[in-house]
Amino acid sequence: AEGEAVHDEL
Amino acid sequence: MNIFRLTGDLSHLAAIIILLLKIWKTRSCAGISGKSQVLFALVFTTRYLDLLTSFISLYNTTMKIIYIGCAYATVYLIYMKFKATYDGNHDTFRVEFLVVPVGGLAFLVNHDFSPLEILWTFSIYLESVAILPQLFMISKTGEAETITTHYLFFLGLYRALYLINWIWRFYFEGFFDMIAIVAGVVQTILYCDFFYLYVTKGESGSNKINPA
Repeated sequence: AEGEAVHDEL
Repeated sequence: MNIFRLTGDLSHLAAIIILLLKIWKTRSCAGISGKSQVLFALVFTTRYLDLLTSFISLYNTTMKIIYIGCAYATVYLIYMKFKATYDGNHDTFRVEFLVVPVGGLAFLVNHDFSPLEILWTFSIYLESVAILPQLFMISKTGEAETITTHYLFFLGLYRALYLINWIWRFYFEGFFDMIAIVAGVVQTILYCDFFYLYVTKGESGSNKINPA
């Protein structure tokens, strides 16, 4: 989906 | 990436490796909650599904694969290879009391009502309480081996470092993830009592921790 959060932490 | 985040990740990795090596070297998983380890495997699986959809960095991908791999290796050692040493009689925490409410909460409180995002949220909530079967087991038997306490110490340290990481990121990057922060605070609080015992009992030269 558009604007979906990217989680850059583990 | 800041130093707190990096040392937090490395502390997390240390905890996972310590547990895996302890079981492997002693050929025994006595005193280890298999239920907590299954929950952690579930946490990593549901959180890192984005391995299939988005690439963040080589570091990110590598660590995710190592975490997932180690989690399943630990579960395998406990329930298959060294099953005979698994202390199931004392591992009696009812995990459905964690998984069901956490699943419901992930549906209700999330950033985006999409399958991947709900699973990510589920993993965040579940991680915050996944250690409870292990802590319950220790409180039941009244003691934990030294290595097990080191494992818990590094897991708790990882959480504490992540909290500092979030404060750092809020001030310097404007980054703020309410779900991760609230769950992270809850998780860190669960370790506080253990931290206190680890420090006080650890200095007394005793190799046992009695949480009672």
